[in-house]
Amino acid sequence: GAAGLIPEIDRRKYSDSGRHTPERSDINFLKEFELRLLNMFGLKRRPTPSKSAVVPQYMLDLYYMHSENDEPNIRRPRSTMGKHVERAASRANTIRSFHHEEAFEALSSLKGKTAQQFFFNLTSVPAEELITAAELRIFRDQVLGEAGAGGFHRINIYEVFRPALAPSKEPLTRLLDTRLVQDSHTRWESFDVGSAVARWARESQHNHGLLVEVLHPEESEGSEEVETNRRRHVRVSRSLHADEDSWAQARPLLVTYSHDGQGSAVLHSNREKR
Amino acid sequence: QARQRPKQRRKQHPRTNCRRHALYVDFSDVGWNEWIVAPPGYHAFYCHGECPFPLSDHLNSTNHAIVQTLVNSVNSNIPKACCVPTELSPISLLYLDEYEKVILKNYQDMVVEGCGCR
Repeated sequence: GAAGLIPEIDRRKYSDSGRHTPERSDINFLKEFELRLLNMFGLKRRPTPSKSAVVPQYMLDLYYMHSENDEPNIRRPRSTMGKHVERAASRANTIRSFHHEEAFEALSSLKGKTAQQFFFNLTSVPAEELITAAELRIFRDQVLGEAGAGGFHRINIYEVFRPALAPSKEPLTRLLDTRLVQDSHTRWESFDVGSAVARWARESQHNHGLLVEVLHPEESEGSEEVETNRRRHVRVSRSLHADEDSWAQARPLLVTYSHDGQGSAVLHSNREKR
Repeated sequence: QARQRPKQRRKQHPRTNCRRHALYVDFSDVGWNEWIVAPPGYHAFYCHGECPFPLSDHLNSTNHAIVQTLVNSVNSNIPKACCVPTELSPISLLYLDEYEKVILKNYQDMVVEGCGCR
């Protein structure tokens, strides 16, 4: 792969000298050359993602929304971004997405309430990057069947200041954002978690994660089946009934908007050109 | 007459003069498509060509380049002005980093928009 980095004319020079197998110094030269290119992109080494790596649809949507490479044959997905995203992207030149660490999640589901704790590892955000905004995106799936649809849920997003000291105890939290939603719709909800994430990026020791609480106020009125369907409406945990692929694209997503002080914002580039 | 006009123009500004040339960088050529999700490549362009004496307006020169070219015409020890990018634009890359995190980043000065003698 690295040999492809040498321009055609120089590749011919190598073959003219009668050397078919590159010497160690040539390989080192290529590695150094590639490293310089990667440094230019802000990377320490060449990324080697596994085949299981998932690219969230939201990041692809953001790319197509802001990309300058307008290729007419590619079908553009319908934009689902709100004005808050445009505002956040207009101040940032880097947008990062994070899935939570499933090993650290903690789910509690009590009568009329579901609470899930998420931990997002933000250590890959470089120190020189200033986080200007962050959103937690939660997917909710329409409740099927007339009997179950039409109910309301309250989604509360908390920052965890101190984890629960014992299973019976509550963690110490503060409310970051809240919304009342109707379960007859399928869509992503975006919650503002910028203040907490900006602090975690500066002081990672304060990162104890987020707590997502879903309140089901009308739960006692329905049958057991309806209640179960309603509980599945907000996708905060893996479902035993769904396949791996659906969870990969439906799991909560933390998106950070940051600027490293170099160059223009992601959104501006397109507008300036127009 | 209409057909002859472009020929006359070409004579005035030979194709060897400083201008922008096509250059497409294909990430799959170097195996970078493994981690760059989009785009598959991009039109980077490059600048190449002569900066002849006297520098005409379309060569997008500076006062200094005009003076340097003038001096070169009488003293070849002083090089001619160079054909370089005068305007660059950014591109957005969507990629997976070393930790498999998905990043959308705007990189400055990746595409040559204009060339000139400087």
